[in-house]
Amino acid sequence: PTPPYLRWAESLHSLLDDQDGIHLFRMFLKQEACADLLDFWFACSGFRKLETAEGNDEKRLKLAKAIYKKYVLDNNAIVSRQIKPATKSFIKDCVMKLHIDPAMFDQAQTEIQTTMEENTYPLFLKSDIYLKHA
Amino acid sequence: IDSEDDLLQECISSAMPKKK
Repeated sequence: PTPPYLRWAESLHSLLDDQDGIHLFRMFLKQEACADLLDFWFACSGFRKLETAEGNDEKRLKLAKAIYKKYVLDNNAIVSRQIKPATKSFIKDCVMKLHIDPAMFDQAQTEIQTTMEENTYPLFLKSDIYLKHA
Repeated sequence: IDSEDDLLQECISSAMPKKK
């Protein structure tokens, strides 16, 4: 079978589909002071997965606000800098109008994913952390 | 603040793949 570290080099998704891969990638991002990119990406996935069942509304609203506050609100934060202004306004609108939709972070997640695919992921594959592991 | 962070952490963990 293909060793995990070779699968991680196939695509960002194969890396993010493996616990050890995520752990190593996060260590690298932390070193580069941008681990928030990865945390935000997973937070968006987790938010989408949260059941829209009745009684969960308060939790979803609280979580949407928490994600917005931590990653999007501060324009100087690493995640916020990689999200388009229109996408940020859209999320802000959703939060302000209490219009909480499972897909409200989807566009922002896509933009952060593109940033990782074009930037941090290729750097990770050339990093000491990855090469030593491999 | 703490409970917000806990909620975020729980959310992030829920999206991670389970150990194979």
